[in-house]
Amino acid sequence: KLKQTSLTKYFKKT
Amino acid sequence: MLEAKFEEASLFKKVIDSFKDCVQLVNFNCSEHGIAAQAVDDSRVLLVSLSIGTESFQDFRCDRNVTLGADLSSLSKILRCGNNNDNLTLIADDTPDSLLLLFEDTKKDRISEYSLKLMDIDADFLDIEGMQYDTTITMPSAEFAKVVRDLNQLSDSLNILVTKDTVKFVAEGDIGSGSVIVKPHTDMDKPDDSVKVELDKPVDLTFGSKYLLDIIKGAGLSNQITIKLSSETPALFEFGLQSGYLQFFLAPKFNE
Repeated sequence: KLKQTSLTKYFKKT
Repeated sequence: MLEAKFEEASLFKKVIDSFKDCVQLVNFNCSEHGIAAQAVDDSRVLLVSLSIGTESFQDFRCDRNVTLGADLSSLSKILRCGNNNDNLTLIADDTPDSLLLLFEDTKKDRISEYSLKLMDIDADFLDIEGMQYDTTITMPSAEFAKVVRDLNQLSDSLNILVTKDTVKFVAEGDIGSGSVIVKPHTDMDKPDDSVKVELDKPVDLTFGSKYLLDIIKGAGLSNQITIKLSSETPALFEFGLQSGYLQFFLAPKFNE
């Protein structure tokens, strides 16, 4: 089963 | 004071139409370099990054940085009131409550003026600079849009596999499966029909089809799309403007 990842896992808040 | 004049309203209309369905509230940051925006969809899977450089405008003046917080569905309503060939000027003061949109049909001497109420939008800004990618694909945007639309019928996920010689799109669903293979080639007569693949490492990634359907709404902006993929970072889908770009960053799906 595929799980959708989130952008916040990769990009830091500035 | 911001005064940004598009020779044709159609450019700004097309840009807004390209991402108004995936994000609603957007801060447009205006500076001497042009107009830029970044917004993330509610599910935090898709990020839109827009840059309209000053060269895209007939006239551009921005004395001081100004942020225009807009509801895109409202902005889009107003943009529909102007004709594609009208001149469109965006006007705002340094601390604006509203944005003035001026449509001018110079042939018919018709001037239409609309005011859009602005909002304070509290949005996170994500650092999307300096990403490394394993492969860069450049292909006709219409062809990519067709692949996404076709394979979306079979599955809610689209698998993209890139090797040196091929880009393979695969969808596997309940009713069956489908795949489209695109090979790099150069079209001398129509360069925009060419497909180019730069590869550092083969890539095998899967994305949610519903987000790809949002992304291909930008296909009207540019004849070509640039796709950058890496197993380490979200994919980048970019439509170039005459000066600037519309980028979509999409987080992949992985096996649990």
